[in-house]
Amino acid sequence: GTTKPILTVTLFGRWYESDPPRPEKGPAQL
Amino acid sequence: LDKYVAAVYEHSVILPETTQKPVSSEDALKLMNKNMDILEEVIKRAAAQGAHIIVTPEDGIYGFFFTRETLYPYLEDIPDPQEVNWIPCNDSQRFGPAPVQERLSCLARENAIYVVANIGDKKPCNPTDPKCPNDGHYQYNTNVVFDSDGKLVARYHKFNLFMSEAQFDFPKEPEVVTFNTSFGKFGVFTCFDILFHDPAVTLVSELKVDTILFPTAWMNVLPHLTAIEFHSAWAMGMQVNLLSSNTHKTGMNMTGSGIYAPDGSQAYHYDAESENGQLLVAELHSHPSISPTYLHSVNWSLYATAIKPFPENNNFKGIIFFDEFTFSKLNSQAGNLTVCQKDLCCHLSYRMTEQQEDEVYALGAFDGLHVVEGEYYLQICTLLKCRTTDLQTCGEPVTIAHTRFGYFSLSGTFSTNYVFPEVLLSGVHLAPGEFQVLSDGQLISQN
Repeated sequence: GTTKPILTVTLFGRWYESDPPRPEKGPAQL
Repeated sequence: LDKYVAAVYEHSVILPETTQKPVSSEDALKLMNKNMDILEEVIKRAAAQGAHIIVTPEDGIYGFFFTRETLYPYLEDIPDPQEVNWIPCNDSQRFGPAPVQERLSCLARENAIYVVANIGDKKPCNPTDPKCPNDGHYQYNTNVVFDSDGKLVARYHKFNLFMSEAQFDFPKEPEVVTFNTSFGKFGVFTCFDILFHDPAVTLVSELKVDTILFPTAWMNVLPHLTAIEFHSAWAMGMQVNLLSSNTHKTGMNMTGSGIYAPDGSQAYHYDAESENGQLLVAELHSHPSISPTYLHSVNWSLYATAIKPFPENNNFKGIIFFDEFTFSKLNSQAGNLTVCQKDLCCHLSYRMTEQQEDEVYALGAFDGLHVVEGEYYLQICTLLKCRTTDLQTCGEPVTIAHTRFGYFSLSGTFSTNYVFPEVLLSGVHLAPGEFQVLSDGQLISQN
């Protein structure tokens, strides 16, 4: 087993082909 | 060299005073020299421990909270190392005043170590250029690399700027920056770039770099986007070394640096308590793709699409970092469970050995476009501890757990083969050597 209890076990998938087109303008101010 | 020694430094950056008016270039340099005084000591320590290369963080020399105007005094003209052969330590004035590049170059040369740093580049542009900003120049968030002779060998302009970086421009096209050494081929990008295809995936999949250099100023977001968790997972998913150097600023949730290899973390640091910096040093394979532990191919959906789905419990909705997940509670001490959202079905087999009655775990699935601090498409399968026994808290950040698992297997019917395996333990710890990825796409406990 693991040395400590689990907080999270995750498969984090990135489906790049489904990303929207990149905006022409730069990022907005937060 | 078959192996080399890498160093990363998590730097508690000294910030300039917040001002609406630009400071003089002398005052800007004074502040940057204070940070470089600390980096100098660390570079000497790393070199004394045999490090071949050291990575320092994004914003690690001038800090943050700038406008476009207030950043300007901190910028230098950084030439393209593909076009010039330049050792700033020998000839600092060749491209205009460059005291920061000069000092970094001399530190690399005097300590015979590659130095990676993040500074600002300014480039004048022609008003006939329709994208030229009104103030007549571009300014870029820039990584620079000096080799052990002090020569500028790489310059990278950040492409995927984070939403608060309005002080910078992004290059027209993503830059794919690599350089060769006697200890492998290196690529470089910055912080938010890691969530996107270009240039990050291109560097690994097409240019076949061995190690990524990754200065970052990463704000941690549990449960999936904490620095040590996501960056170590990216190194495993991409089967590449990743030298991740984070800025240390606990008030902004910035901590978590590491030396990550395809088979797990070799060294990492996470400190949400103190304001101290930390140097990490570890040995890596120069060419991980020919090391014995390299996983040549994983089909991330093979197991999940081959098996008959397990029973689904009563599903419920929950939010993780603004995305609506479909969850299913783990109702018994051991079992098999499936939860689906759109095209993604996630399967979990598990056995708890020491279940705590005041803790609830849930299996979650998300298949959709994340649209908050950026727009990127995610497919996520996650087993997580809910914040309280109230199911409405599932997905909220949690740092402590007590329930022990003797076994787990997590898999999903992913449409992509770019999947990053994350395991985070109680206290925000990584678990190198305690889990493994099978070639059929199962993430399982090691024992």
